[in-house]
Amino acid sequence: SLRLAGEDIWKNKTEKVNGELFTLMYGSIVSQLCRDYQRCFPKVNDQLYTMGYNIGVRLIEDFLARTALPRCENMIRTSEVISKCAFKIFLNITPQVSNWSTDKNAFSLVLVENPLSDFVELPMDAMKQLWYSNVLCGVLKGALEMVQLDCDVWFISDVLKGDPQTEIRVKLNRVLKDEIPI
Amino acid sequence: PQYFVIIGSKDNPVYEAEFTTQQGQLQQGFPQNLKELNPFILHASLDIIEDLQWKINPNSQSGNVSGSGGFLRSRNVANTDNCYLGKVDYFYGLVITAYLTYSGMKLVMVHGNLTGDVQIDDNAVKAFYQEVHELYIKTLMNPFYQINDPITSPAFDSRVRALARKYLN
Amino acid sequence: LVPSRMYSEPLIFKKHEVSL
Repeated sequence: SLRLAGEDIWKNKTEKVNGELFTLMYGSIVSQLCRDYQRCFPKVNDQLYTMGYNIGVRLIEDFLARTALPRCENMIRTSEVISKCAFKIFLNITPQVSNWSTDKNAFSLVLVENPLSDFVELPMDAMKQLWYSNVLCGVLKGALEMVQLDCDVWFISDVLKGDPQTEIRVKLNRVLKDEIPI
Repeated sequence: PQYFVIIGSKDNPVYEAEFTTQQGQLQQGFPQNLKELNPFILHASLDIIEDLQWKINPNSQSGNVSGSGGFLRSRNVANTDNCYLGKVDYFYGLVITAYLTYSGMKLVMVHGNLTGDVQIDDNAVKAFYQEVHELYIKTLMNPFYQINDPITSPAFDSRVRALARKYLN
Repeated sequence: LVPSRMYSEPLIFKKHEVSL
């Protein structure tokens, strides 16, 4: 039902834009960041993460308004919502959920296709350090924080670096409690 | 054999390759003295190519041009494949063909023949240029590639050579 | 050398849209 809901929202309730435009814009942002930080790729990764975080804390509002989904009972449900609804609605992709930890608080998202990295070839010096799509980790971090889930999100592997697949790891640290105003 | 170059908007070589032909068991390229002249031969044809590039009149009668004439003839002609300029120059039995991309990159090739006069199959050469143009567009889509940078990707080189084997030999 | 994928992806027939 989550998959059907995600597809229904994508088809009928989402205004779409050409994916190449999105890809080229993101590519120009990353290449400009590399120039601005004089090819210090750890700083570029941090900046992409921060940008993604700022997007995520606002994007969650749009997501909840579109889907009207209730609170998830556990991380399993959360992972399904992320992969079948969130990624579908915003990027029209459905990553696979895999590699669950024994306590079911950590999982991996395997991106079979990634519109951010279409037609991208990393330069040799960036291949070891740059996580090209790190904005996605920031978005997930920010969005989950707004629904009281303090998570660590990071890249495990990326096809742009020659790895067999693109994998993002999501690990729940703790459930946040709302602070009651004084 | 052919000598193929992609020339940037500042007349800088972006990509160079020599394609050899199979003669029995041997790969035959240009003779050594001609190999050194190829860049100069191509460079000499740039004026003609640029003249065609900015020519508005589609019915060009000048020079050694065969094919469809000026680059801007799409204003008057309904077809869309006007990038291929055909044979633009000759040099002692060698033929120079050219193709212009929409951003002004010049794909130029010297066609040699070890035995006699050069026979150009326009359709095959045009198809080769169009496929290389597509590869170039994919290179441009890479955000880490700056326009006019040399193309050093081994994947690009191997694909261009495969296209040359398919269309030119 | 990491094998390049970008030349094997189709240019014209690759239809992809994202949410505006």
